[in-house]
Amino acid sequence: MLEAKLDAASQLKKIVEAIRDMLGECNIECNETGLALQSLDKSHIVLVSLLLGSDGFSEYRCDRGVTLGLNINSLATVLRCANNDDILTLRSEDRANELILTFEDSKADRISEFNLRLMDIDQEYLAIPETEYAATVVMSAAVLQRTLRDLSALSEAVTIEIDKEGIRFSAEGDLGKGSTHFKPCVDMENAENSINITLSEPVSLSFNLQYFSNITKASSLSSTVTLQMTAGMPAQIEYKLPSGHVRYYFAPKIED
Amino acid sequence: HKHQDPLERFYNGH
Repeated sequence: MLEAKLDAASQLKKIVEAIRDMLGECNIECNETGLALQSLDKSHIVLVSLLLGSDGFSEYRCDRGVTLGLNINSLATVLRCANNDDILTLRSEDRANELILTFEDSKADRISEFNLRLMDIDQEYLAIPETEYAATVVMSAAVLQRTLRDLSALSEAVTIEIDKEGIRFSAEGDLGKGSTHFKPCVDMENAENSINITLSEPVSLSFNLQYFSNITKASSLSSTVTLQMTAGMPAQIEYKLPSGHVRYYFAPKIED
Repeated sequence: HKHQDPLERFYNGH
């Protein structure tokens, strides 16, 4: 059986908000090390990989592997019934067909319980090799989100160029073109505003901005984001969690 | 023209 407790329901709410626009139904695999999910979006442009280590829960128990086949939008609907600071517990018996969620407000002596039906989901998995990327950029998650939002007013696509001078985002559409360039920098007072670039060779890739904007909904999970790119390969975009990560593999645009 | 390529093009399914 699985029993996993979080001190604040907001932790799971934010994670679900970060993935729900891309995923419909998917399996969450639970074992003694934690919860994991790997799922492709409908168009197979983005792969979401979520890892929630058992250390990230205030209490965690999972004696044997459990697969939770969930509709992510149904999960989001139920989570809306929890207050952000409620204590949240996830429970599922072995071979059960439901996930039980309880939301507790210890001050008000309120306990709500919801049972979510589980599904048998036949899911595709992709084998993602360990990759040394040509360029790695660590920057503020909020700044990335803002930059992409600004450029989406111009075009459906953004081009990202990384070289030793910095990282440049640019877009071109009917009304004109725009770009934002960030130089590498160290901000001693606000470390999350630093921009760190590790490079073995310059890279330039283009991406669809609608998908990118869905990915940056994970910005509420982490102050920084790690962007990794290699020419002609999907980018890896990672938001670190206290124990785990939400990672996106994002297929670039390719010349016909 | 550019188009978005699905991820299977890059990674083998299993």
